[in-house]
Amino acid sequence: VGIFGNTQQKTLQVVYDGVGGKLGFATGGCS
Amino acid sequence: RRDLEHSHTIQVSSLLPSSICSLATKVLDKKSSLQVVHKHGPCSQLYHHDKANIPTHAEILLQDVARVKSIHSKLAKSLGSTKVDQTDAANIPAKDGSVVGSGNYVVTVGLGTPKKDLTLIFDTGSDITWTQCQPCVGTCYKQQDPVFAPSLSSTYSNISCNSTTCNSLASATGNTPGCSSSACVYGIQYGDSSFSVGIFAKEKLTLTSTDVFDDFLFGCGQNNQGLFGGAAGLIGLGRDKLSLPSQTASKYRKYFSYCLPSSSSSTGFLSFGYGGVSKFVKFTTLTTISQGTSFYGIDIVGISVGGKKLPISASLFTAGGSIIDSGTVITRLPPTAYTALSSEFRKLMSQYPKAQPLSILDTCYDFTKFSSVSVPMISIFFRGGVEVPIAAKGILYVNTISQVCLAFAGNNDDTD
Repeated sequence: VGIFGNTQQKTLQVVYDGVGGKLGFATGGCS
Repeated sequence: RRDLEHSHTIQVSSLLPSSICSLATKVLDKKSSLQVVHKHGPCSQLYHHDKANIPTHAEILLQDVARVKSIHSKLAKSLGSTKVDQTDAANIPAKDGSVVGSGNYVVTVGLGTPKKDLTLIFDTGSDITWTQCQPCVGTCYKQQDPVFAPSLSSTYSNISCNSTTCNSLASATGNTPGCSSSACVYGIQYGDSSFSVGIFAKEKLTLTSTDVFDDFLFGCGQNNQGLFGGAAGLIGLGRDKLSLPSQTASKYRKYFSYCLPSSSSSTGFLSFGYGGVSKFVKFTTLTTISQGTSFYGIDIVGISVGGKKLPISASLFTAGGSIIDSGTVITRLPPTAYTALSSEFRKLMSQYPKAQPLSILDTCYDFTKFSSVSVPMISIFFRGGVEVPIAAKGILYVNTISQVCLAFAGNNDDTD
């Protein structure tokens, strides 16, 4: 598999919706 | 003009992390939020406790290779084939690296009554939450926090080995549980021989002062080996029913989010439930990898570099599938996609002198003669028309200013 690693996730807000079966991203997530 | 619109201008001096921690200003729904810090940065207590043993970047990348091998291996074989006894782990040699010891992020939670604070690695690529426990019956590594003592907690109890809860460990750990004096014995191994073995138990878990969970199932590790960097254990955020999101589903509906800080000298957060999620969030569909259902599968469909979409078919990515993992440092792409990415990146970075490769990173530059640099923007496209622009700090992996590398790598085979 390909893997989306944590360096590339930096500063994004990564949202896991396990019940809805969705994964979300928002830029500028930490500040 | 295209260069200006589709590139990051970065002050070279900002590439290296500060030696002082700066706290993020973001105020989240504090009720259910934990602060996230890099294990080896100045915001972490572990850093101040054990500065001498911080791994080099080359070591971190080698550990990352071990983690990726472990993930590929897990997906390549069927689960539940190995029976674990408490005594077995003592005979497993731990190498000088650990999958969970790679460039990971930690949070602090409370366990037991009275509550004891524990700094744990958070990991979306595994399921079981465990911490080192007293008494240590095998090997235990050095950790920053006092080791959890179940005998001093009024809310601790063992899980019986004849219970369905005990049997559910097989899918969460990949190992059939064992039995010791009627207590359920779990064992989890992280691919490069680092491991935790101990009693499967339940205990009160305090995430924040308002978010407390009775009877949280966790591993009370009595035999643990690996370079965990002083962390007291690990929080498993995967999709198995024993993971933390599953065990707290009645409150949070398996909904959580995090932000990893831009550098090891700043902080991020891990938040449970719907609170604090950006209104600008864009969603893609989670997929399931049949051989590893606890991973969070995603569909990458394309990549752009410097505003230009790479000429690669979406089917190249879907051949092997993809996952998102908080514990893997460097994004791995099918080799054909990586070659196209690095080739375009090199073309747009041709004004900068090249530097030696750093471990798995083969596209590196020497910025010593520059005060600022212009780096092409990179976006990853996910199924559903979701474009995710990667932050400048997510495009480059900095060893020193004279060795700054493109922070992507290729798998061995397009079908990996």
